[in-house]
Amino acid sequence: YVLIDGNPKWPRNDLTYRIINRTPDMRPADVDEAIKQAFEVWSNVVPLTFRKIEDGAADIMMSFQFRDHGDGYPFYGPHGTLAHAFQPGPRIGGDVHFDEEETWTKNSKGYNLFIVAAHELGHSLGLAHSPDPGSLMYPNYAYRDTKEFHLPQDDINGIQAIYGQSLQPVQPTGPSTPRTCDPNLSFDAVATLRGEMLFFKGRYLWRKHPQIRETEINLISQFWPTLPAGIQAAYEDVEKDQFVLFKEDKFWVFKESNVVHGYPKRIHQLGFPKTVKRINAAFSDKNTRKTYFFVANKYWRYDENRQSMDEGYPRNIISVFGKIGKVDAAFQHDGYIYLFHGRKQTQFDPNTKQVVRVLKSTSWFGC
Amino acid sequence: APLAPEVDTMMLAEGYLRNFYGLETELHPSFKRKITDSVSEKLKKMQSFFGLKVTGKLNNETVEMMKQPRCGVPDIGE
Repeated sequence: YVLIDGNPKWPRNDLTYRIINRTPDMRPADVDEAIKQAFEVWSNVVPLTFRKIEDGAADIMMSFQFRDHGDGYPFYGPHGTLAHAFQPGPRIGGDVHFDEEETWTKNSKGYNLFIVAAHELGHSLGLAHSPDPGSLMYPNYAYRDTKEFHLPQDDINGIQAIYGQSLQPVQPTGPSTPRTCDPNLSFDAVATLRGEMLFFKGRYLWRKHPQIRETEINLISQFWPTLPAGIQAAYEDVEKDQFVLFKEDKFWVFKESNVVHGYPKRIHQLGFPKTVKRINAAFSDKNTRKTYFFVANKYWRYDENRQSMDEGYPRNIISVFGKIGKVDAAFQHDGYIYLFHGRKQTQFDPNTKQVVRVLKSTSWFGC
Repeated sequence: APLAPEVDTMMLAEGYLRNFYGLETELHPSFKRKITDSVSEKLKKMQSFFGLKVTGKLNNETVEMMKQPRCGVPDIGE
C-alpha cells in the first residue's frame, strides 16, 4: 500500500457523506446501495463510521460529473479515466466524482459502481495507488465478484496504518496477492495460450512468454470478467484458437476475451459420468487433438475431432505417468508434458513414456 | 518483437504521463531534448509501478497498460 504524500487523514472518526446526484444508468436505490456498501468496505476494518445526510455540506460529497466540471480535472468521455477523488480535507477534500459518460452497473457489465466507489473512497480516506495488482487501490479497473467481496490485505494494512485497527473483537483479514517466487506456490491450472503460458491461482494468473524474462501477474477478471475465481483446469485448443476453462461441474469456452455462445456447460456433456464432480487438470495434445482430463487418481482421454471420450477410459494415472498421484495442473510444451502437484512439477516424455526430471512448480518464472 | 509506436500512441503516452506522472507540458521548442528525457524518466516510473520491464521506452506492453480504464488520481505523490 501507499499513503498519500503528507499522510493526510480525517481528524474525526464519525464522518458524513451525501450523494449529490445519481446516474440514470442505474435505479437510484441501487446507486445508494452500491455507495453504502463501498463505505462499509472501509468501516468494517477501521474505527470509522459514515452517516448519510440528504442536505447541506457533508465531509464526503459524491457526484456524477460530465467533462469539465470545474475542479481542474476534466473527464474526457467513456473509458480512460472513470472517476477521481480528493484527499481528506475541508471543502472539496474527500469528495468523489464519477464520470457520467461511463456505463455504471451493479454487475460485471460496463463499470461496477461499487468497486469504483470503494476504490475512490480509499483516496478520500488517505490512501494513494498501490502497485499490488490484487489490491483495491491498484489504479486500473478490474471487475471482481461483488457478492463475496473481501477487502484485500494490502488495503487493510494501508487503511489501518492511518486510522488504527477495527474495534471488532476479531480483526478482519483479507486475501493477499501471491508472491511470484514463493517457494510454496502451487497452481490451480496451467495452460498455453497463443504462445504464452498461463498459470492460474485463486483470483490471479501469471503470464509468461518464453522469450521474455519477466513474468506478469494479473487478476483473471482483467481478461475474462465473467469467469469466477478459482479455476481448476484449463487447456488451449490450438486448432480452433479457443481456450477452455473448468470450475466445479461447469466449463467455459472462450474465443479471445469473449465466451462462446451457449457456455458455460456441464462437464457431463463431455462424457464424464455423474460421479465426476470436477476436473483437477487438463491438457490437449495439439498433434493428436486428444485432450487428457485428470480427476483424482484417474485420467480420461477426449477426442476433439470426434467430440467424444475415447473408449477404455478412465485409466489410472500411475499406470502411464508414473508415481505422480493426484495432478493439480498440466500442460504440454515442446513435446513434453508437465504435470504439477503441490510445489513440484514432473516433466514427462510421452514418446519414451518416462519421467525426465522433477522441478519446482515455479521453475518457469526464473526465480 | 515490440513495434515502433505510432504518432497517436505517442500522444496517448504523453497525455497519460501528464495526467498520472506529472509530465510537464512542453512550453518551448528548445527544451525538446530535455522533455524527451523527462518522458523517458516518467515512463520508467510508470513501468516500475506497474511491474513492467523498465526500459524508459514506449513499447506495446506499456501502451496496452496505458489504454486500460483507470482511476483519475495520479500514481505519484508530487
